[in-house]
Amino acid sequence: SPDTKQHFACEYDRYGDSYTVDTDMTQLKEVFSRINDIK
Amino acid sequence: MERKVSRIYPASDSDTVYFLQIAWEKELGTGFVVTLSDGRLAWTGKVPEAEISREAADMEMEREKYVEELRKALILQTGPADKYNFDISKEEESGEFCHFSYEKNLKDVSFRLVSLKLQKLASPAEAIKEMVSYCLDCIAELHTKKEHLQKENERLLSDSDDMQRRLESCVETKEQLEEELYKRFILVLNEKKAKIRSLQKLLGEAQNPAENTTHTR
Amino acid sequence: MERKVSRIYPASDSDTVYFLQIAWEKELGTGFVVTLSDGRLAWTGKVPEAEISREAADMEMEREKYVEELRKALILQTGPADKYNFDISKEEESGEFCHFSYEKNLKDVSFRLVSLKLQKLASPAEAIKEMVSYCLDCIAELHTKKEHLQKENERLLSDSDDMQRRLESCVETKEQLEEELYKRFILVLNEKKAKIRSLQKLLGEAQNPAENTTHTR
Repeated sequence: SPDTKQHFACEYDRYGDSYTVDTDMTQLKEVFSRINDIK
Repeated sequence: MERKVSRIYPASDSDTVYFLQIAWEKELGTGFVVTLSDGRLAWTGKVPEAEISREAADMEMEREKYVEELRKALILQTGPADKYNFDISKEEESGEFCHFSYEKNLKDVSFRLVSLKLQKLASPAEAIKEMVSYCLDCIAELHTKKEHLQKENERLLSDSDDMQRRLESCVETKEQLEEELYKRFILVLNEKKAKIRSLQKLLGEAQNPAENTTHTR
Repeated sequence: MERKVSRIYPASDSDTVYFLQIAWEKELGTGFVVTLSDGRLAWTGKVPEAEISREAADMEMEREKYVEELRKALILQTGPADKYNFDISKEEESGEFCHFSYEKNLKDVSFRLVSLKLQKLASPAEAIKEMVSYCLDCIAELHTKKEHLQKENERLLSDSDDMQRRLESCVETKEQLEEELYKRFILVLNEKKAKIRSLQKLLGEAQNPAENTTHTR
């Protein structure tokens, strides 16, 4: 829904990486792999 | 002078071993010398180039093909032992001459490859010494080649081990590199996230001061 | 039965080649049989174990050391040709017996390694055939070993090329990996920086609304 979309837009960047929650190895690898898909 | 010495057993007397020496200049097709010995006596005969052409013509075989058949039979001696029939027949008691023939066996037919009259040698010892010396030279040469190949083998093995180690270390450093980069990325990224959190907090406070005063009170 | 055939030239008649065959069971030190042939005749004699011990004692040499010297001289034949002196002397015209001796030359002295009486063989052909057959067996065996080593070498070479390619590709992917990771990291980091910029802008506006109004006006 637009609200959910709005919420995610606030909380996550376009690669799905949270703006505020600290990241770790697994998550960062996941974000990087998504970048690959986006490409 | 190229040479090849081999052991052959006559079809008519398979318990007796004969030593056959074929000697030729450069190309077998230019003719060759056959020397046969039973360890005591020796016989020899020449197959000239013209004879080879005649034999090939008689068999209606291309000369090159015939020479190749001769090479396979007399020099390479590839294939099963019963592929060729060799026979020797002494013409008379003195054994002054002997008839030497070599046949190739196909399924149900055999065709004659070599057939010639050999003359007995007055001093067989020379021919026999030549054969043994040739064999000893072959052994020495093969030993040298074998040693060279063994050394080459060892070098290649050690190169291969060395390459294996370098490959393993490369794979390892690649994994370490990846790990290292991720660690640094996480540090820098989490710094930024902390900054965003603090900015979001400040922004919240700035946008709702009253709420904050109450909250603080 | 172990065997070794070699060519030797008697010191007293170095133009004549003789073929020396040494045959022994398992250990040379348990005794060996010497067969000598000039391509026509052949002589043979046995050196029993006890004789070896006596020879070693005579030379006041340790038995093992003496057997090792025998092995080097008669079988390995390592070292320069003039390291050993071989001689043969026929006892009488009939040549029924002959005296065979083998010496090792040191700097200024030579000591006798083998010295024995050989008996002429009634049918030398058998001994000669044995020598030639042994040589041909050696050649066949060495050919097989050589072919095996050549195949082994080809395999090792192709393995080594394959390993080289994998190593190059590993180094390449390592460089690509590093580049790839930095690219993605930059994308994700710049998202955070954009966020921080926008938050800072918002915070600025929230903290100085008046200024902004003026600024906007």
